[in-house]
Amino acid sequence: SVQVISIINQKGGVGKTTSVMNLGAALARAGQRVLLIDLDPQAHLSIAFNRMPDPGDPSVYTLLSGNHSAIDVAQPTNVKGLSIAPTNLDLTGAEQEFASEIGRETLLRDALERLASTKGPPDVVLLDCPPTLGLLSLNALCASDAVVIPVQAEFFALQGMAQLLDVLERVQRRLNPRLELRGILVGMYSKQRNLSREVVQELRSHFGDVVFSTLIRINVRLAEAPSHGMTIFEYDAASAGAADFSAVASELGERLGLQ
Amino acid sequence: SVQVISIINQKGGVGKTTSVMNLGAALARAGQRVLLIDLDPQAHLSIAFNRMPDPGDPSVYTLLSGNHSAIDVAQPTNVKGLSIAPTNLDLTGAEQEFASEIGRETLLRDALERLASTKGPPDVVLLDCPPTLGLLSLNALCASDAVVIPVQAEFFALQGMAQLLDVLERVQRRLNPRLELRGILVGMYSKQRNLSREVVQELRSHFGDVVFSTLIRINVRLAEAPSHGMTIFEYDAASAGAADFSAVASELGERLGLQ
Ligand SMILES: Nc1ncnc2c1ncn2[C@@H]1O[C@H](COP(=O)(O)OP(=O)(O)OP(=O)(O)O)[C@@H](O)[C@H]1O
Ligand SMILES: Nc1ncnc2c1ncn2[C@@H]1O[C@H](COP(=O)(O)OP(=O)(O)OP(=O)(O)O)[C@@H](O)[C@H]1O
Ligand SMILES: [Mg+2]
Ligand SMILES: [Mg+2]
Repeated sequence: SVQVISIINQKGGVGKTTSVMNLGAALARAGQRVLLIDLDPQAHLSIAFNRMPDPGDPSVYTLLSGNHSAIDVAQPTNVKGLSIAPTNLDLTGAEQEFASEIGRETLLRDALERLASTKGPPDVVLLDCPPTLGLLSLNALCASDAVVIPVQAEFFALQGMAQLLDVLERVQRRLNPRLELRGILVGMYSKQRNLSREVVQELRSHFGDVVFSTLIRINVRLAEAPSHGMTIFEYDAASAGAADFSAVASELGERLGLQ
Repeated sequence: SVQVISIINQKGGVGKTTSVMNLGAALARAGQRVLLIDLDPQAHLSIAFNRMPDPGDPSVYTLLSGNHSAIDVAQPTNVKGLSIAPTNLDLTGAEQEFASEIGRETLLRDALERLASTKGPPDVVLLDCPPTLGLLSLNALCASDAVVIPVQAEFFALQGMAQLLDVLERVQRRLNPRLELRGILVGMYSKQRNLSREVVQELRSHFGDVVFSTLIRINVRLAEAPSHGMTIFEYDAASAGAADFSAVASELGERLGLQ
């Protein structure tokens, strides 16, 4: 069956898009069929893969509007087994536009339910969320089996967690009982900083094993790869960034029971 | 007269809040009366100054609702001459709540116009914007004389600029003719990275002198200071972070014609 995972944190710039790209690629390299979905109107994931559709073309916007299926919207990437359902700036007005739709948080779930009955569906779907807890993020959570929260090992990281967990709990209770927090991914980690070590310690004492044991270290190769339209594995497979994301992909695969 | 400046970029985690805190402090230390306004429902600026109001108390939410004046909401900080109008999670629903208000983008402007006629108004108001181009950011732009855009010297920085400039142009044309882009502030800069140097070069070739000559270098002290409830100047006045923000404050003061 298809495992759908929200990569979510309302804090900006914590590595959601970087994690979706590279976790997706790592899982695909380990033999999984992976579909990435760009739910951010800023379309950075789509831009990073050089797959941003022209205005009006099939995109996550037309998917949510019900005008195209996930198959129509999905495109292959340069990584075998890795596809992307990209978006463009058409998604910018989506939260207002769909605000008065009945069941407005379930538009993505509907689109993905039809995916499971297609020929050769993905094993894993990763949802790249915008830095908000608005309608697009709620659509992600309603469509998901699992949640992974990327956090930076810095002060503001812990601030937003309480609010995010409250939203998860409400979605779980009112809209999607199968939703489960499956991982907290610490990123942009630099072990030389006292602050980084303190934040990781605090996360581990609060959340225990939910925190991935792998920490994604600060690695400039991760920031450079998208400017070449590549994941870390095509750009620099020998880098610390590649090693870290491979390790997280294994941990995640185990937690999800992926074959 | 009161100079109102939006610190805005829809990209997450580029240093908006860090810049508001530390530019505000630098200007106050140079003798300006400065008011910071936290327009982000995530309230990080308010948390950093340890001034987040309890739910229901005077806050930017009650300010925008018209229930309190800026004077009611503003509080002193530990820095002489620096005040903050803080917010709390009450602001989370604001964009939906005010969506059908007539002149919904002008709520902040109204509140600040009354400020100019009070006793001892601020010289400078800095507006900390959320990572979106929604109603809260539009309120900031409508209320502003000037715009400063913090950018990270990384790949996605340039991606969002076109869309942001388009929004500025539309606000200027339809709602606020005096709005002017007064600065692009490059932050989290590390000169050892080729990518950083290339991005700065590209920004300078596109925007010329609008780009501040001072670049804010990556400096862990800037990330640590808020966890102690301090600006960089109380936390480590000898740091590169303090030096860089003092330098930007001088450049900004010159551009705004501050005495
Ligand atoms: N481990 C890392 N080492 C170095 N740079 C990183 C790392 N992770 C992410 N970055 C860089 O940090 C910036 C922010 O990361 P990213 O865009 O993935 O965050 P995000 O959470 O998706 O942001 P947004 O909230 O705007 O969607 C990007 O320029 C990215 O390349
Ligand atoms: N020059 C710098 N050197 C080191 N760390 C920095 C620097 N500038 C900002 N940071 C850190 O980077 C993180 C993101 O910065 P900040 O919160 O100011 O960005 P933001 O644009 O306000 O984010 P958001 O979009 O979520 O509001 C914070 O943890 C901050 O302390
Ligand atoms: Mg992103
Ligand atoms: Mg901020």
